[in-house]
Amino acid sequence: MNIFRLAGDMSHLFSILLLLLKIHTIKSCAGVSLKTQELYALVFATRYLDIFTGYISLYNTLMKMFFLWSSFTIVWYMRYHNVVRRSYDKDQDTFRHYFLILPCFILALLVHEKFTFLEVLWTFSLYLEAVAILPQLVLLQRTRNVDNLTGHYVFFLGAYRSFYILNWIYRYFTEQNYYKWITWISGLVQTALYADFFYYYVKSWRNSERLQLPA
Amino acid sequence: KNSKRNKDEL
Repeated sequence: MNIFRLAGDMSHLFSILLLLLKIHTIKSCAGVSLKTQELYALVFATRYLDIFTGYISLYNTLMKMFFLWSSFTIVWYMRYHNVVRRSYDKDQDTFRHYFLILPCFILALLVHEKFTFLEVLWTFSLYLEAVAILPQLVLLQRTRNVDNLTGHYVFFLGAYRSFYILNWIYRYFTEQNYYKWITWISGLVQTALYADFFYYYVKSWRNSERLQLPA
Repeated sequence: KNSKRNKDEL
């Protein structure tokens, strides 16, 4: 564990806590894409299966259980909780996220480290996580005034993988033959997708104006 | 390569 990875995990944790706070306290999911939440639930379900087969550390197990629990809880709130679901703008959240799942799965069948069930699912989860934010970014462009909590949620979600990139650089230089091309490339693509969001987020923060993404 | 270290990240 290094400070970059810890910062990444804490940023990821914080982003989810922000979203849970928004949904649980003000019972609203306005501006939040259900499709991105469903993709993330699938990412965690396919990546964290190893909590049943192995043990790495208490931290690792607890974080995985929290990510699994929170992602499915958020999807449940947005689909079935009769107050929260009313604030879900489903006619704006129209990104065809199913079109992301199949290509990622096919790519995982073609490009992976080992051709085993767990490894292919793990690789699939990496590819899917790289593109999972797309429905949310599209929805932000359509939502005229993005509320602060949603903006902060997306920012810390994007920041987590950026910290992971620093972690991979750090580990590459401090550990012998440490390289994970698939993880690194997926992480770079994922972070690149946030580039323009980061730009507008910092700009709105600097000018202390509301966050607005150009349509 | 120790598989544990292989998947020690979240």
